[in-house]
Amino acid sequence: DSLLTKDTGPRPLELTEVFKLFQIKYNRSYANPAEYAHRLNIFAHNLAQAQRLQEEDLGTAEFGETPFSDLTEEEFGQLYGHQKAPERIPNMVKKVGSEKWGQP
Amino acid sequence: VPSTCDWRKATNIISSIKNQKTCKCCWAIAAADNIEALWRIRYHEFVEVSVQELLDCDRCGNACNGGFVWDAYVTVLNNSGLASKQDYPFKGYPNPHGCLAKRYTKVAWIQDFTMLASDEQVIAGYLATHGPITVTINMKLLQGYQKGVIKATPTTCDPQQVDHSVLLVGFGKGKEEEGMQSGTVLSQTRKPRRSVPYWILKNSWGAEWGENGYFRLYRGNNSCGITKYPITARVDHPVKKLPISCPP
Repeated sequence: DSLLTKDTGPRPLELTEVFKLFQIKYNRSYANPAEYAHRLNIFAHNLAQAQRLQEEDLGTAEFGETPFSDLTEEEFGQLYGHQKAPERIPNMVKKVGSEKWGQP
Repeated sequence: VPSTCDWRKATNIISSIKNQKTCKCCWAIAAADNIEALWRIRYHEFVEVSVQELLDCDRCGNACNGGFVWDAYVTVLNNSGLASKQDYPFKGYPNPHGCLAKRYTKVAWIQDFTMLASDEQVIAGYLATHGPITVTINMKLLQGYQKGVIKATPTTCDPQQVDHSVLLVGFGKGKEEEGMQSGTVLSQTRKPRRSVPYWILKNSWGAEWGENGYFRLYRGNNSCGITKYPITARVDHPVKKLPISCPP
């Protein structure tokens, strides 16, 4: 569902500041104000997600801003993940021998 | 199995972090990293092999659209080895002229490749006595990862949905002093001090990401499906193994 929040009020200053720093750090620019707003929403969503992961993680990992913070999970998967590995590795060895009984 | 192992501490065994950029070739980079490390361990030769050859000569022709490490090893066998990165440099897109492997001298080759048991102890033992191994994991939690040891559960990171190949280069057990959490927007939270056994993995997203291009996964609960496809090349004939060991 849409990441666009219903909230139309002014965003906390630091989020847009953080986003501006993100753009500078990773050399990001967006084609138009609508795209900027869309990416800012995704960025906010991903930081909130990072906080949730941080709380959920049972190890010592820290989550937060990364070079991929302006991508949705789907975009990230499409850009960086190869297709899902098959349930089993394709059979490398050709079937040896003939199907017919008794044939060498 | 030693208690710790970090091939990065051995001189000239692990090459620098690569960056796949917009080419979905983690599978080719992981295989190339694996062959480079094994070749350096076995022959003490510092080779940097061509990832582009694996893309252009891949029998499935997937190039930058994803692939599997076992296809990369078959490509190496079919082309009798890998050219150097200098001769056949990475472009990040398929070569319009197709496979150029025949043009270049091969600087490294393999005898075979093998898949290990899906057992973290077996994997650790092989890693410590033979060298780095490729593994394929579910990369979902890596998008927001900054540092530390990720300890996932099947709910937070489905171990069956593996979609990203990387190189396993070591393992450890850390006393983790968790300071205040960094980040302006994220609230300040402190994680308790705890000791966690972890894997050390080399990624292919550049050195700016994660822990200088590396990341760590909890060792012992098949975090993100790490035991599903542990695959490695064999660069020497199966003669009596020369004793090698991983730096602690």
